[in-house]
Amino acid sequence: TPASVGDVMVKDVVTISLGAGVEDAAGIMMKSGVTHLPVIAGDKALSGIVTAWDISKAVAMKYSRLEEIMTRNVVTARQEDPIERAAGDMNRHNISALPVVDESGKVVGMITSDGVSRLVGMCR
Amino acid sequence: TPASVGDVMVKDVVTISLGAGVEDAAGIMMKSGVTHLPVIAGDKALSGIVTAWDISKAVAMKYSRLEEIMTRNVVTARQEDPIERAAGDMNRHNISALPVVDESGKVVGMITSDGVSRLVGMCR
Ligand SMILES: C[S@@+](CC[C@H](N)C(=O)[O-])C[C@H]1O[C@@H](n2cnc3c(N)ncnc32)[C@H](O)[C@@H]1O
Ligand SMILES: C[S@@+](CC[C@H](N)C(=O)[O-])C[C@H]1O[C@@H](n2cnc3c(N)ncnc32)[C@H](O)[C@@H]1O
Repeated sequence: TPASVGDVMVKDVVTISLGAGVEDAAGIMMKSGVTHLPVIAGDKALSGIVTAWDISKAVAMKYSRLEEIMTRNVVTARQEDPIERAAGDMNRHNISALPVVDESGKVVGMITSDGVSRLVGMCR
Repeated sequence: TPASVGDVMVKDVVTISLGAGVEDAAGIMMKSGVTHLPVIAGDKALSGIVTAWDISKAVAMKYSRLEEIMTRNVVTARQEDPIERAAGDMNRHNISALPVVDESGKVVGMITSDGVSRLVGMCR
């Protein structure tokens, strides 16, 4: 079975720019079928993460700006981390996805609880 | 390790009534921290499912009624199913949660890819 985050992560990560709005984020999630978007600043730095759950919060609280709902302190993973560590981190923080970053902090992938769950599904 | 869906499922399932609106669904998801709500009709029957992804779709398309966004054909699981089967079904349909129903079709739990991923996290 795969041993590291790099074996399971999605490499084509759908992201959103820091200046975008809640409706932009909702549109990107709808078109691409994803629920977690890393927020990227102009200089390519990871500035936060916004999820479909945050969109629900925006609807309930009538927010319209990304800054009002995105989470700034992002929990991330590294490609060489063992899968168990990423799964444990997601469980501990009650989150469903971790951006995978390289040593310079650039987003190179995304590991999700869906991806980890798929491993279990493969044992049939 | 746990062998069946019943060992991993959440038993306190947060649901929503068929007559509710998109803003109600968003409020319930925000307050309870969940992203998947089985939609229950007056006679307790499972009528559909609505997720935070559907709320994103509602924001992008400017929908306000649950019927406009909920999925009616719900993929479900049974308590005695093996975990691998539930994980395989979620993967195949690109979904992150399955309501668990009893022989009369009543929702008795919810299994999520988060719950399955947690098993992997426990191996550390
Ligand atoms: C507590 S989780 C609950 C719902 C679901 N488990 C999920 O991940 O969307 C929702 C919150 O977690 C935040 N979140 C999701 N992934 C994150 C990550 N990798 N680092 C930090 N926060 C994250 C979102 O911004 C959102 O505010
Ligand atoms: C294709 S998934 C993609 C996002 C993510 N994987 C999720 O489950 O929310 C989103 C769609 O799947 C639907 N969905 C989620 N769980 C479902 C289930 N158990 N049965 C049928 N449809 C479901 C939602 O209503 C939503 O329209």
